[in-house]
Amino acid sequence: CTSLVAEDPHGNLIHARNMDFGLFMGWDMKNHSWVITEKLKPLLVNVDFRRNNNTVFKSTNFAGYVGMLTGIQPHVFTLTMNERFSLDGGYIGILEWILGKRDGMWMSFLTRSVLENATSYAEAKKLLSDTKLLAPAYFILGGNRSGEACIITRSRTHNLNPLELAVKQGRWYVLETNYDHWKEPLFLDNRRTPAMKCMNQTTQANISIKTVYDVLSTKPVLNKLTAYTTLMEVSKGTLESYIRDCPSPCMPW
Amino acid sequence: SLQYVPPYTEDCRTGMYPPSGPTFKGAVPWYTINLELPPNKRWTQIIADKKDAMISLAQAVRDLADAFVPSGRLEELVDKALPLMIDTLPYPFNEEIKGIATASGVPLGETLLLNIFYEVFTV
Repeated sequence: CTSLVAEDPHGNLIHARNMDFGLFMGWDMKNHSWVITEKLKPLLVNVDFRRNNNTVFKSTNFAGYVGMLTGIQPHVFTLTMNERFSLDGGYIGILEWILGKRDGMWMSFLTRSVLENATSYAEAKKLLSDTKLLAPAYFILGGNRSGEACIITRSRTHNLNPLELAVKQGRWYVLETNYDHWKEPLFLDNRRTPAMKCMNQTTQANISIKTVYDVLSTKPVLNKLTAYTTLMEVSKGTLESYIRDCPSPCMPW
Repeated sequence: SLQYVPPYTEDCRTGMYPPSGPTFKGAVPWYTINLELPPNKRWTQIIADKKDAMISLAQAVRDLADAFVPSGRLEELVDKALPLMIDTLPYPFNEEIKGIATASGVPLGETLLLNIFYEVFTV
């Protein structure tokens, strides 16, 4: 996965993501594709969650999955999550849960609760930073004011090295793939460098939904695991999602 | 231009929006969910439209499980043990998952597995 939040020269925030999923779960030799990734694409739906006939939040989901991986509370905040690998992983959380120690939260139920109930960027950030989890994760959160965006790197119990937007210091976007931002990504799976290269080449002056879609369409940021691309603009309250394909030659991940 | 060796890095693409061409496989359809409905009824319309795709995904995951554990024990574990967990999950998610299993016809254990896949997959 690649998630990013960028601030344009007018202080508008653009939040976008490639959802890459299905690694090592069956390779289709004939079609050069991942079996599970291809099975997930037809399940994609955009959902407008309403109460009293008013939109509470909007999301892109795989039908049948009640948790949230990508969503927007229009005019309030935007949220995506990327997978984080750690030895202190979900299997330990599940074991604890089965043994009756249930003080942690399932990752996707937390993101769903935040999108449904949080009333501000600050509240969402606190919940995503402090709630104990069953599995580690990256939460990429955008607010509705200039400078409001961060990468929350979560272990099951802690929030590690939060990274914030710092436009005055030249950090006009934050970008997360699947590696801790203070470490080098695995050289076999470095999608961070090409994505940042294209963001820097675009420059803040030219950042928009269109140019962010260009970045997320550049191999290997776009790869055989990419099921969909989502583009969100909190100030407009919009969410657009597109089912993707990566024509060969293309990285498997 | 593209380097013809992994990771097949391209020059930064431009002019890709609005989406079209070989990297675009279609837009994602919109649905509305009424949060005032009982949880087990909220996803009914979506699942009615996506039932076949859900069943196809469930079969692919079953095939994967059988590839790892040919005896079928893993699949049996999912179908027999996981449903015992459903009411330990927080409300309303447990009820929504039950409603999805009923509407899709996918066994409850497999529908639950789909919903906790993130934690399971870290294994």
